[in-house]
Amino acid sequence: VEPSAGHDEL
Amino acid sequence: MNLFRFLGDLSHLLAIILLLLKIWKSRSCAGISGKSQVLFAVVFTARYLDLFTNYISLYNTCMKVVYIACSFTTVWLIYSKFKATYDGNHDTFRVEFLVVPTAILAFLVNHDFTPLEILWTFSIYLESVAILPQLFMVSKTGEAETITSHYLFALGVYRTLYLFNWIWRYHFEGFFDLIAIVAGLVQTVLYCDFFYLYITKVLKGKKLSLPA
Repeated sequence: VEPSAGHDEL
Repeated sequence: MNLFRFLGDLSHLLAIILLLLKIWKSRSCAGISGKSQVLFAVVFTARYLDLFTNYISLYNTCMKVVYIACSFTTVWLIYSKFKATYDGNHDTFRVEFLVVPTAILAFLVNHDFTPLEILWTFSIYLESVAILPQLFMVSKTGEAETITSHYLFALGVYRTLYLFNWIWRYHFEGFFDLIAIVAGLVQTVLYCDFFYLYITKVLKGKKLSLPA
């Protein structure tokens, strides 16, 4: 899990 | 993006548009919980602040903008344009019981203690329970219009498809986001009772009414 990469789901 | 995720998004979009059209065509928001709709507007706003910080894809950006726009339009229809038809007397769920605990939980259990990440986490937790005022309203009045049932079903299907999407992503990409998965499970479970009623009644052409 890499939250810094951002969330790509809606 | 896999098929489950895409169909999940479409189902979510269908639910949102279905509700908007129902209110617009019937010029009435009777039977719709304004509180749930406000919660969803809060959910989208808190989650999609990354529109300003993080570009993912054109699809992603468009869907976010459409979700937010539709959501705020729905709230406006309920509390302003068709206010006279809003069934406030039956929309009595205490939303602070949802907002306060999910906000506290977002501060305690998150991936990263930054404002945007806490807001994202809050939106995930809040979304999982945001339908409760609507379900409470249905249980209080003992029935729901068929189109409202379709709306709830599409909304439930959306998070269920996301569960399959997460299984897929874990299996093929090694990706998993525990916060989203656990909240998504809770969200899906909340719809289970409704799914049962929908399949046994609404699909057989009956109006959804609860046993007295």
